[in-house]
Amino acid sequence: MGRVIAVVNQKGGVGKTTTVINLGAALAERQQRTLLIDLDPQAALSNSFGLQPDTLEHTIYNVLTGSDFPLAAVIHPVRPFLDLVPANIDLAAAEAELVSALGREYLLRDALEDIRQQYAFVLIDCGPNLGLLTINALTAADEVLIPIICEFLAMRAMGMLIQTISRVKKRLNPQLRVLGILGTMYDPRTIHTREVLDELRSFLGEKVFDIVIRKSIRFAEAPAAHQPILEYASSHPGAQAYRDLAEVIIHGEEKH
Amino acid sequence: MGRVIAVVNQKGGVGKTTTVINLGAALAERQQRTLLIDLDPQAALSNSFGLQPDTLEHTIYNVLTGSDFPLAAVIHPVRPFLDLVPANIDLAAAEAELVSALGREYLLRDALEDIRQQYAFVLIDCGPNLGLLTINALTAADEVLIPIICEFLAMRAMGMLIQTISRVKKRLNPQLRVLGILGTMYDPRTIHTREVLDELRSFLGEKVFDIVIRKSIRFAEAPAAHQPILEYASSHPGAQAYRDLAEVIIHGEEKH
Ligand SMILES: Nc1ncnc2c1ncn2[C@@H]1O[C@H](COP(=O)(O)OP(=O)(O)OP(=O)(O)O)[C@@H](O)[C@H]1O
Ligand SMILES: Nc1ncnc2c1ncn2[C@@H]1O[C@H](COP(=O)(O)OP(=O)(O)OP(=O)(O)O)[C@@H](O)[C@H]1O
Ligand SMILES: [Mg+2]
Ligand SMILES: [Mg+2]
Repeated sequence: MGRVIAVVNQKGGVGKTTTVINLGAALAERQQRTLLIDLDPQAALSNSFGLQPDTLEHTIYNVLTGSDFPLAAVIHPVRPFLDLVPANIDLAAAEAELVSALGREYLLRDALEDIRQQYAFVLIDCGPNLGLLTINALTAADEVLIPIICEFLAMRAMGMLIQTISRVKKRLNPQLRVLGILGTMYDPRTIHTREVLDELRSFLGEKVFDIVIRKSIRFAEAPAAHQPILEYASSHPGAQAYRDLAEVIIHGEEKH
Repeated sequence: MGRVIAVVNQKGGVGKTTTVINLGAALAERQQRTLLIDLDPQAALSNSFGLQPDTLEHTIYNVLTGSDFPLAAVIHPVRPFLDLVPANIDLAAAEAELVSALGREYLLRDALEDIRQQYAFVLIDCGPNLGLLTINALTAADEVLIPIICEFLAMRAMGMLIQTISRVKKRLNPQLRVLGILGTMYDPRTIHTREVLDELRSFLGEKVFDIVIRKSIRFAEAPAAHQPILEYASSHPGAQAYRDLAEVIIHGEEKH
């Protein structure tokens, strides 16, 4: 109950938001009550479900920066078994505002305390950085899911990411563990991506999911329709891959 | 002389770094003396030329946060006519450190003052955000080059980006102008990307370059070899596209 998963990678455009949308939708489809939290001022997650972030008076920003502003007040149901806490550009100010707040890394964890048991899963979409908001996500989480693209410039980011996770584990959240690393936008026809994925598996072994999300333009089209790919292209292999991932995460094992 | 171009887009993974590498290499190939500045603590640009950011004692961080630490002291020649000012993870602390510095948006501009006339072009690689470092780049620049990928989630970022550029123009740098918008990772076979590009052209007209950089795995492979694509795959259409872009930028016109 109440498994909190931070979806993190400081490299840009590796499929964090796409993973939160579609893993979230797949968990909800399996009747696992799921909360999605948008922790990126760019608010792509919020936008992808048709919310209009700029029109929202209250978002996760108010929860983190207010005194006793309850998370429950900004929960939007978006699908059966699927709720969303939105963000908007206000959140861009949060990092600077909170830099000297007491217990500044624990704000999200504290806010989630009364809420997390109402859900089977909480997924947190982080922006492309390792700043205070992402640290809050890692401090609140039980597990970290790392989407990656199998390309050199994206691979380099892993070192700093692993180091940050170790530091949070050591100083802020000893329970934190890596749930797994998910290859996204994979194109099996290119040798480079196959080589990079193989290299990743040889270094990080079991932590890399067997499931890999293949490249498909349907993923780019779906948010324009304000739908997860599970609705937009329900029988598409990409939709099925996220369903498989949901099964693996629910049941905690993957045959390798 | 001394045209400073900020390469900016807060959306992650849209080809900012790839554009700085390859436009820079193409300008240098045309004997335009070019300086590349890495303004991203993730230091992908620095890495792509084979520098080892973690081993560097001094980087752009020291220039921005030190008193009178000269930019000249951190300039590394990387190719004929091509120099690089590296970054590393130290820069991650800069945003917080500089938030209350006097004239905090002008630090890069001041640092460039004595240097810019020694170059035909200065290209600044920004990270995926619109924070203080990016604002410094926009305040120091004459022009902004915006790489974009033709997908819904990446398009949404344009609104906030245009707004930020307008604000910088209004309050900090009235000379700032948009050099152009460059479609990257374009796949002509997908209707979605064609539609998004067409929509972009209809909204922003002449500001969108006719030149579009097509998707090719060679772009992902080249940084692993620590080479621009102009060396790694010199006759590749992607290399030629960046050469064409350099010509257009040097001569200031593009037939539409
Ligand atoms: N499997 C896939 N195949 C093709 N396109 C994809 C796939 N997954 C995601 N995309 C597209 O790639 C782009 C980047 O994905 P996404 O926005 O999810 O990454 P991100 O890591 O959240 O980016 P950011 O760092 O900017 O937050 C989006 O346009 C998205 O629609
Ligand atoms: N035309 C292209 N075709 C295929 N792959 C490309 C192309 N341009 C860039 N790439 C690859 O796409 C990934 C993202 O590109 P890049 O790192 O340049 O984007 P970025 O905007 O600088 O990302 P960030 O926001 O993380 O700084 C990299 O692995 C890069 O090698
Ligand atoms: Mg995202
Ligand atoms: Mg980059």
